[in-house]
Amino acid sequence: FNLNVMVVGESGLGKSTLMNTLFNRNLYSASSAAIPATEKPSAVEIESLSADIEENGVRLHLTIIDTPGFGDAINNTDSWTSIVSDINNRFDTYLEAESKVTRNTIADTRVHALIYFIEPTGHSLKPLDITFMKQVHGKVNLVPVIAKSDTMTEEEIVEFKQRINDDIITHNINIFKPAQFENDDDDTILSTQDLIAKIPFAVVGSTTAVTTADDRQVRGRSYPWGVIEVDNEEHCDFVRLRDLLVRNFLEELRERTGNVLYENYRTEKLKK
Amino acid sequence: FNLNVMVVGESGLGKSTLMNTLFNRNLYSASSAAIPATEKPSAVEIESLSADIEENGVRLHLTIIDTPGFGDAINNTDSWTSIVSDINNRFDTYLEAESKVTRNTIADTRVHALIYFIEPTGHSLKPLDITFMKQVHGKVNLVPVIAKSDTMTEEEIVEFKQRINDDIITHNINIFKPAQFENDDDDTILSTQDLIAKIPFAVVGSTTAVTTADDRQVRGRSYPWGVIEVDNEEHCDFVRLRDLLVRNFLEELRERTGNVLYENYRTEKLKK
Ligand SMILES: Nc1nc2c(ncn2[C@@H]2O[C@H](COP(=O)(O)OP(=O)(O)O)[C@@H](O)[C@H]2O)c(=O)[nH]1
Ligand SMILES: Nc1nc2c(ncn2[C@@H]2O[C@H](COP(=O)(O)OP(=O)(O)O)[C@@H](O)[C@H]2O)c(=O)[nH]1
Repeated sequence: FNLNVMVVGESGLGKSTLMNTLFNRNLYSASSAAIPATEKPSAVEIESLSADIEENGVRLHLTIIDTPGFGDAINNTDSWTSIVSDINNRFDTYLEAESKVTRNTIADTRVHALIYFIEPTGHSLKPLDITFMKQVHGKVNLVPVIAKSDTMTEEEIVEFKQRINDDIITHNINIFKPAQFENDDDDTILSTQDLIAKIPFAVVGSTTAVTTADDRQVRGRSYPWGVIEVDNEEHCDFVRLRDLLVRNFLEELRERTGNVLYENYRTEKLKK
Repeated sequence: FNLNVMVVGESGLGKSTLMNTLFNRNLYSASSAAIPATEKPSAVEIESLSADIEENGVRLHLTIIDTPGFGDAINNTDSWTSIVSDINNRFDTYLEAESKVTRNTIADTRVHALIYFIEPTGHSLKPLDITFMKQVHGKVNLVPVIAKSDTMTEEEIVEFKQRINDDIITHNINIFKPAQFENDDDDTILSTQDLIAKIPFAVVGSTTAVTTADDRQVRGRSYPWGVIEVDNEEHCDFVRLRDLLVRNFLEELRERTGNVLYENYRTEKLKK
């Protein structure tokens, strides 16, 4: 079945690398690294990349919807417009298809999750972050992540997450949180609560193999002062993001899109 | 005598920390870290902080001119205007004073160096970086630095510096480079060339003492995967920036401001 993930954040926050890391393949090459500022798109573009992958024995038709140009201009007013339009267009496409054929033959191209990359400033959310997230939180499962979190020490991450979560509450931003059910077993409840407690996830991405001080081969980044391991939960929250997106909560993301977000859109649209 | 350093870059690039590290004192407290996005200034402000310090036996009246708000808004058009005005006002103040009193009693409040913080995206200069630097390179000794360079591996820094220097050449941006004289001894020539080769400096700042794996107490940042040392030339170019600003080339920065940049400004002004 389909999994459609939209990726949003200014250039250079490791978005391409993170997508390659999540799905363990070079969906994005390093070539885009060399585009000079003057040749970058002057408006936000929408680009899709699809691949058939297998995760945990489940075969997925994955589509990553990239949004190059967002946040990169001198004037970023309305930089969210083409992104919101794309999300709406996908709902409209589904709406139209629903009115014509039996539901279970419709290809689902709706956005199931939007990963929003927060720059690791160490302060709090930026005006653009807040404005953007408010534009989309009623239309997508919003998953904010702290980009390139290896920039921050453990204490800085704790404080930064606290301030981000304060901003999220202050501005009434709706973040995707996995549901917890009364009849879940204790292990599930604990691990879900533990996952929720780490939001927004502090992520690091890498598809390069590096050697640790104790001679293990791991995915990570090698610095003169040490090696950060992407899959090490002591080093960052990558594993939790992967669990959220492609393991434990994949079905929930798709269902909430169909049963809640799409239904809201449809209701709003039919009112007009 | 006076040393006036202007500091420009978006919020969260470690500017306050770097200034505290360069001059070994808490000029800036951590309080500004907690200002929420909605309470940040909507225009770029100019704020000065002064301190009497001693560097290498030389007593300096140091002034840091901070520019909070630059690059932080959704729309950053003209975010350079108040900065350029401030630089010009300082030239005008000197021009007026020069016409009244004997030169050697004038307090020099002109900007002797402008440190511009480049976000460590790993790609190339951003449109705002290029536009800003072109606005000021004819008026100040421009010293671009790669902020929070511990975000990048050694290879990434080499490639990023290459692309930045390509952009600088493409856009004819005038960066401050220490002069090299024919009668310099070989050691001086080599160390100056070595300094120039490292531009833009990849810097890291810290006023916190941390303990290394081999039990040394150093200024640095402690991560679960290792300790980066600010004063270690294998880890970053901090020492070279410090040499440029407060040791070997301090006099050259002041002289070039007075003999070249100020004279240009004066000539342009008198033409009009
Ligand atoms: N420190 C750090 N750097 C990263 C990380 N992920 C990617 N990078 C580097 O950041 C630069 C930009 O990465 P890229 O994936 O192209 O970012 P994008 O512009 O958001 O797609 C490259 O030099 C990457 O190697 C990360 O998790 N931490
Ligand atoms: N990775 C890294 N983080 C830094 C560095 N310098 C400062 N920081 C952290 O970045 C955050 C913002 O620093 P600050 O000096 O307030 O940045 P400013 O907004 O530019 O003045 C704080 O959490 C600092 O501890 C650095 O060189 N490297």
